[in-house]
Amino acid sequence: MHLKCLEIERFKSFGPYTRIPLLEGFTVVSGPNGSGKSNIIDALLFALGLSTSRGMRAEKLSDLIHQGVTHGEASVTATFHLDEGGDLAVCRRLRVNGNNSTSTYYLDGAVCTLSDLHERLGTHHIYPEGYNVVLQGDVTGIITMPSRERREIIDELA
Amino acid sequence: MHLKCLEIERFKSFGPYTRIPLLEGFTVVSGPNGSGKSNIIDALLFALGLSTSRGMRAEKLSDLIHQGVTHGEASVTATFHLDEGGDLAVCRRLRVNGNNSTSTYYLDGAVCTLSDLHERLGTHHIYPEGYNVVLQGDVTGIITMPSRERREIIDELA
Amino acid sequence: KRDAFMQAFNAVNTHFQSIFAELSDGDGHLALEDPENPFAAGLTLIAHPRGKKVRRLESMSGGEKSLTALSFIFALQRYRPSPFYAFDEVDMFLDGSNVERLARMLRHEADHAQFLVVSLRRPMIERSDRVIGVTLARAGHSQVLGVQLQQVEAVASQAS
Amino acid sequence: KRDAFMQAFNAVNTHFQSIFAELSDGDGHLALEDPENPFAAGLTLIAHPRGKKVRRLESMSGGEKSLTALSFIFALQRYRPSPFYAFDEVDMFLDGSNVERLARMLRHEADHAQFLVVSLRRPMIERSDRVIGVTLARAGHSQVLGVQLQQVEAVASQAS
Ligand SMILES: Nc1ncnc2c1ncn2[C@@H]1O[C@H](COP(=O)(O)OP(=O)(O)OP(=O)(O)O)[C@@H](O)[C@H]1O
Ligand SMILES: Nc1ncnc2c1ncn2[C@@H]1O[C@H](COP(=O)(O)OP(=O)(O)OP(=O)(O)O)[C@@H](O)[C@H]1O
Ligand SMILES: [Mg+2]
Ligand SMILES: [Mg+2]
Repeated sequence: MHLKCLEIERFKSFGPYTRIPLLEGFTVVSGPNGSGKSNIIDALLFALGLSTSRGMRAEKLSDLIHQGVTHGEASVTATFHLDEGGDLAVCRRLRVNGNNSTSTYYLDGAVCTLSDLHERLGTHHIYPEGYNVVLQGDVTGIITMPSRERREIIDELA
Repeated sequence: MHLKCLEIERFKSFGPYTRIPLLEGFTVVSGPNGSGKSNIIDALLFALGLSTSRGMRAEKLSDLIHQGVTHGEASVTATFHLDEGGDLAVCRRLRVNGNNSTSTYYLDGAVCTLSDLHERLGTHHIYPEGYNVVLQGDVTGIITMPSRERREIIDELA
Repeated sequence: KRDAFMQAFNAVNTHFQSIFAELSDGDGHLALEDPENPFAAGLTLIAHPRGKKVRRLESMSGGEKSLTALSFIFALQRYRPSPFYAFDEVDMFLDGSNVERLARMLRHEADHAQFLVVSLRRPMIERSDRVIGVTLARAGHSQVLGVQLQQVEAVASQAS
Repeated sequence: KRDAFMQAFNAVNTHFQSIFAELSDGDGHLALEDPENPFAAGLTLIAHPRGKKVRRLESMSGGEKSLTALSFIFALQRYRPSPFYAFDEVDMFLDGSNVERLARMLRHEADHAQFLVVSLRRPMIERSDRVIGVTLARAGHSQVLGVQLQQVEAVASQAS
C-alpha cells in the first residue's frame, strides 16, 4: 500500500485545485521558506483525520481555508493504492460559515464518521498517534517526552 | 568592549585546560554533532552567571563537571578587552563534593557575589535576560512567547 | 498482556541496537525503568554515541538527540511497518556527514515503505528517488512542480 | 515611565521595519495590543513576508518565524547594543538563500559588535571572518582548533 495522489482544494496556502501525484520509494519535498512544504503534510493529516488544530498552527478552523476566509470551503483527498489491487480514496471537506464549521469525511466517495475512518485506517496500520509522521521541529520530541509516554508507544504496538 | 578569551577547565565535555582566543567581528564555530559547540556557549553563560541549570541541560550541578564526577571542580574564565583599555576577567569556579556544591565568582581575581557581578556586567549592557544569547533550538522563542512577555523586553530597555 | 508487551519491547530493542549503531556509529539500547513490572514505570533510551561514556539523555547535543530519536522511530517501523512516512525537516540539527548517513538509511528503508521527506539539505536531495519542488506562485498560492532529475542538481545547489 | 517606554518602542519599531525588509524582502512592524495603555497588554509582531497578506504569527512557517524573530533581536541590538552576541544554530530552519541573507546581515552587524555564531551551514562559514573548529579528541574531550582561512573551505565543504 502506498499514497499515490494528494488533491488539495483551498487548504491553507493552496489555491482552488492542486494535484500532487506521489510514487513509492524516497521522495524529497524541497523549496524556499514559506512556500508550502509543511502545509502539504498538514493537508495529509487533515484528510486522514489524524490532526488536531494545534498541530495545524491554526487557532480556529477558518484559518485552514485559503486566505482565512470565514465563508468558504476547503477539501483534501488522499488516494492510496492497495497491495491487493484497487484504490482507497479518503477525503475530508471543511465548510465554514461565520462561526459555524462542519467537517465531512468520505471513504471512497461515501460519507463516513471519523471513527469509521480511523477503524479503516487502523487495518492498514495508520494510527492517529503513530510515529510515522514527524512534524517540523518535533524530531527530538521522543527524547524530551516523559518516559511513561515513551513506554506507551510500545503498549500500542503490542 | 569585546570578549577576547575563554578559558575552560573541566566544564562539561572540556578537559583539564582549554584556551579559546577570540577576536572582534564575525566568528563562526563549527564542527561535528556532539563535539562541544553548544558547551562553549554554556561555558560563557556559566562564567557570567547568566544561566539556569535548565538552560545547561543539567539536572544537578555535578552534571556540569567533566565526566559528571561527584567530587571535583570546574571553572570558566571569560576575559573581556575594555574600550577604555585594560581587561576585565570574570571567573566562576564550581566545587562539588557529594551532595554539596559551591560556586565562587571572581571579578579580576577578587571574590565577589553574583549580584556584584550582575551589577558590573550591567554597566556594560550585559543582562541576564538580554537577547544577545540565543540557545540552540530557541530562535523562534520570541514568536511563541506570550505577547506580554515580549512587551516586557522593551520595558527592560526603556 | 505483559507477555505481548515484552515481545514487542524485545523486538524493538533489537532493532534499535542495530539501527543506532548504523546511524551514529555508537551503541545504545532501550531500557525499562521497572523491568519486573513494566507498566508501573517508563522506558528510557541508553545511548552512547561513538566512543562516549553513557550520559543522561537530556545532556546530549541537538544532533545526537535527533539520531537517537530517529533510530527509535525506525526501530518501531521495522517491528510494525506503516505504509507511508512523512518527516518534516528531521535533519535540521544534523551536520553534513550525519545528513549523509540519514539519507543512506532512508534510501535503504524506502525499499520497504514510502517516505515523504521535507528537507532543505543537499545530501537528502541527492540521494532521493525524486524531488517535488514547492514554490509560491505570483497569485500568492503554493505551486507544486515535479522536478526532473537534471533539475535535481539545480535544486540541490539552492539547498545548503 | 510611559514616555520612556514609547521612546524605546518607537525606536525599536523603526529598526525592525528596516531590518525585516532587508532580511525577508517583505514588510513588517511592531504593534502594541493596547496603544493607549501599553502596560496593560502585550506586544505583537505584524509581518508579511514578500508579497503575502498579513497572517497570524503562529501560522508562519519555520523559516519565516526565524527571520521575524531575528529581525526583532537585531532591532533591539540597534537600540541598545550589547558588546557580544552568541547565536547557536539560529539558521537551522532557513533555506539556502535565507542563510545567505542572514550571513550578509551578520557580516554587516559585526562591524559594530562581536558575533559568535554556531553554525553547520556553508554560507555562514564562507562569510565569516574566521572559523573555530571543535572536534572530539580521542581522550573523549572537546578540542578547539583555530581554523586557518584555507582550511575554511575544507570545513565549509563538510557543512551542507
Ligand atoms: N489559510 C491560509 N491561507 C493562505 N496562506 C496560508 C494559510 N495558512 C498558512 N498560510 C501560509 O502558508 C505559509 C507557510 O507554509 P509552510 O509552513 O508550509 O512553509 P514551508 O514551505 O514549510 O516553509 P519552511 O521551510 O520555512 O518551513 C505561511 O506563509 C502562511 O502564511
Ligand atoms: N559533564 C560532562 N562531561 C563530559 N561530557 C559531557 C558532559 N556534559 C555533556 N557532555 C557531552 O557533551 C556533548 C554535547 O556537546 P554539545 O551539545 O556542545 O554538542 P554540539 O557540538 O553543540 O553538537 P550539535 O551540533 O549536535 O548541536 C554530549 O555528547 C554530552 O554527552
Ligand atoms: Mg516547513
Ligand atoms: Mg549544539
